[in-house]
Amino acid sequence: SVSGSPGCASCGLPAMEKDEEQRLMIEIAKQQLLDKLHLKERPNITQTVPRAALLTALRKLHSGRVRQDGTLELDNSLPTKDQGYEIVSFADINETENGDEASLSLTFQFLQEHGQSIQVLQSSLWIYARSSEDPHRDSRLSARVYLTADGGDSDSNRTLVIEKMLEVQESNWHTFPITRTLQAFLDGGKHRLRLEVSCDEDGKNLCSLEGSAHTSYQPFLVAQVRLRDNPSKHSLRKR
Amino acid sequence: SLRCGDDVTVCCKRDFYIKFKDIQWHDWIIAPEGYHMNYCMGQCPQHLSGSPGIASSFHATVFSQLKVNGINTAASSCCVPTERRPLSMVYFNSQHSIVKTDVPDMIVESCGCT
Repeated sequence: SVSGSPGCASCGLPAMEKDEEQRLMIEIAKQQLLDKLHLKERPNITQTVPRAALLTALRKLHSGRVRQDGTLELDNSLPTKDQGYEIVSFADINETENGDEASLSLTFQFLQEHGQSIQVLQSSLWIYARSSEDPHRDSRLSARVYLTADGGDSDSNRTLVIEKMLEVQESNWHTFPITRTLQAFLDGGKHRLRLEVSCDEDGKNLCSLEGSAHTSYQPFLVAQVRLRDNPSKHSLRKR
Repeated sequence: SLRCGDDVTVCCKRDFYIKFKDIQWHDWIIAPEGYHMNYCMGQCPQHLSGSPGIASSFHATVFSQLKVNGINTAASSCCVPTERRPLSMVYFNSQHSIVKTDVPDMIVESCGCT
């Protein structure tokens, strides 16, 4: 109150009851957070990701620590100068047969707002490969990741993205860099990214989830992205 | 920088913390547990203008010059944030992907008079 008149001197709001003021502040906080996260409304979480898978992905993504007040301290933190994002996306999974190769078909959903252009700084696919059951076999196995065009399983719709030799003496996680693939996908404005992963050992796919006792081995995609400046927007530089 | 008590007179920082669980947002926000939406409030009488404020800003420099020359200005000094830090968030978006971002300048650490 200024010189005895109750309420806000500058904005003219009348004095409020404590509870009313509290409610208003919470609404302002909610709106501010949604605005900063470029969300129109709070996301509705209809299907929960298995907690084990979530923890595994977060552990892989965040090698950093959580401070007392909840902020995450990251070793590879994005420069706070421009707002960037790190995304972990879990796939919808199908086991498919392609010729004589058993492979894992993964579908990731992405939704981009119109006019928004995203730059992929880095992206990788995390796949858990079981160990080979044949002790006499060479401990290295060729793993291939294909990009599948929408609506087709035949070979003609598959493009090899990366091929890599995996150590399969022990079951373990493996990463496959797909930065350029994801960039091309997002630039194309599509929504569903379909990848096929084949780690074929005599017709058996060591990268499939079949037989893995634990859902924490669910494959996931990690991406570090930032909103690309809109070239049409006129930007001023202050000197 | 002062921290506001119950009676607010001079420019200070009011702590304001929202727990996401209390507003049923903890299902989609994984971390942190809440948001420190601190804000600045209180008066900036003339003798406080510029302390500890945004001394480096053009605005404050002009004020200092006017004061030094004894020119009484009608303009008032405002209580504003002088230090802010980012808020790191990890949350689910509507496609059930997990997103981690550092939102700059979200948490007010201290306040001062311009």
